[in-house]
Amino acid sequence: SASFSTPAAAAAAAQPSDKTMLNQETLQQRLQALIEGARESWTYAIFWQSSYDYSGASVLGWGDGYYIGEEDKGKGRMKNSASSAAEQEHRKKVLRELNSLIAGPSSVTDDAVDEEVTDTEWFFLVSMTQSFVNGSGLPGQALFNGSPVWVAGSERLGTSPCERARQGQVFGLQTLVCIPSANGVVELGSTELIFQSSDLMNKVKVLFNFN
Amino acid sequence: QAELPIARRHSLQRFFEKRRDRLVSKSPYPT
Repeated sequence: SASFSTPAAAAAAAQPSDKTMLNQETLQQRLQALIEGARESWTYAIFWQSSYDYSGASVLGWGDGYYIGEEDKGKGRMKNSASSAAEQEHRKKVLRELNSLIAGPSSVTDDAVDEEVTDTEWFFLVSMTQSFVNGSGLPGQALFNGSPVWVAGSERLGTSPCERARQGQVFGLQTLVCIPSANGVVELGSTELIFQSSDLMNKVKVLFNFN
Repeated sequence: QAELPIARRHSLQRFFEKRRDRLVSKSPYPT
């Protein structure tokens, strides 16, 4: 994916000429521009796509995600997983299976699959299996109320009524943010403590208000 | 073999690409 000097440049470059506004490529570019251009150290960004299930209930499901991790920000340290050896084996097994789904069952398993799977990588991967119905969960609340949800602090995450927030805390997050946008919700997570900023809200507005 | 929805397939492909990049960049040995 391309890199952009500013979120506005990304939005301009990502502006498609037809009406396929929410295609995967532009989503990825917007998510990348959002967190790589940020002053704060975000670990990942996810776009939860709004749709309706067979019964007409509103559902937020996986749209796309961009994982940057903790080590890419030049802090000279690696976040090691707090998980047990058995848990690591389980994660690697799942990663191998996912890799074979993408690359084919006869593909050679490479080192990238067998390396340790960090807690935040695992949280990001597990997120792909999740959805939020009728205003449930942190992303659902943000969409339902039409206002951002910003949870900063390990303790606040750990005592949140939302399971996703508690799960994030278990996997090392300190900040979880959900911002409603056109057709969905933008979620950002970080292992660092980040307090609410209007700068981020504005970036989301520029990059994700598709109209 | 299970089928992945297209959005998740694309996201996973990029996740693996980025993971390889991260692991190469932190390796002390040239590849």
